[in-house]
Amino acid sequence: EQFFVGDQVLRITASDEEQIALLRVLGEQAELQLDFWRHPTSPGHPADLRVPFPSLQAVKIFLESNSISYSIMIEDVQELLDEEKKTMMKSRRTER
Amino acid sequence: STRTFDFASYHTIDEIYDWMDTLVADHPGLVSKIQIGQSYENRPLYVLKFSTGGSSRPAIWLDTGIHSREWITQATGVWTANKIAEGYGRDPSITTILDSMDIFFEIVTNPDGFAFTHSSNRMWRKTRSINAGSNCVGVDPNRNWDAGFGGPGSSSNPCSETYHGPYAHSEREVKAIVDFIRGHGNVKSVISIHSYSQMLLFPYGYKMAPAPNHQELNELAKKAVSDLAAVYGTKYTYGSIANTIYMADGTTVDWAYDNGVKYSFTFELRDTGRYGFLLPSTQIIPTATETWPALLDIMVHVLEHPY
Repeated sequence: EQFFVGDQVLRITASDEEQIALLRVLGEQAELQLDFWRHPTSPGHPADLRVPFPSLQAVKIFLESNSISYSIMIEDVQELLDEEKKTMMKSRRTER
Repeated sequence: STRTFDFASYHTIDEIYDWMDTLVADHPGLVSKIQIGQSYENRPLYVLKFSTGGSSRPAIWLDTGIHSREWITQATGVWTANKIAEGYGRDPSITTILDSMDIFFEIVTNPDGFAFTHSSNRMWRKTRSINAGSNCVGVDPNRNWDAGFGGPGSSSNPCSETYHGPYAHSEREVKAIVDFIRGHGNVKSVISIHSYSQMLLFPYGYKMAPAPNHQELNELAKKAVSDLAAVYGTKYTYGSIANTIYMADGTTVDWAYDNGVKYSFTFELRDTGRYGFLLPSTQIIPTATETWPALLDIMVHVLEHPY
């Protein structure tokens, strides 16, 4: 089973078409293993990007050095998944 | 019985398939389960059929879970299927619809991917088919349809999450629906439920040009998102795929529309801005509850506008 400890989901808002293009280039860096949950579409529309923990620093430096604004939508993906699994187990016990 | 099933929780594929059998058992004269094919890993592709009789009646197709990681959609599908079954004979709208039309509902449209999200990778979105010549697995089943297939709104890279596949309908999960809808011959609406971003979309995604029925689809979408927002205030945008999000080639609803299914819509369920498609299970019932009036608007419109 794959774990996502320390992965974050960044909500990124590009301010112009140039920044949209930069985000698309970023998404194609295979070694970063990025996963757009919402693809960059147009300025002002949020793009959501899951960033594996090992790539976090590089991605944040890239965004900040290009003045692309972002916020952290999910601090730690694995924490959400652990909670999801716990809730499922609890519900299963109740159903039984 | 389905009364002990916890609709406010996420479930595995086996639990959902077991629940389907209890729904059929609880509603023998209304609900039946048909198999339209097998997935790449040979899992059955089950469709719930809601019918009060008559053969080849006009029909509405609903699907959830084509992108396997979007668990909120399969969960919404279970709740909605139960709503339809329980509502017949009680809810006037549901009763009127089912007295004249059939509803076909595929809840686990990408079973291999869904099983994989439970066993190995919660983030898995695509099918699990092997791509010749690549280490990367899977095809985006919402880019594999023969409608603008292979265009710039999809990827030719097998490692991409929007990989369109080696050829149109290469994925058994997609081909099974194509064959079913073509074989049925009287499907009047296709509603494919995804998450997330709170949008109600209609053709086209593979071109910017408006669909011939753009005005009618737009008006219907406007009413549907208004009735959805009236429940909890969840705001949706609406419009054609290409104009509302981006160019997307090879999508379910574009194929359906180009094959004569006028009322073809994609839902992108709620987001609330914090969890993406990892919505906590506490949001399953509110999400399904708010989506229901929008679905009903579309189904009633289909009933009242035969073509």
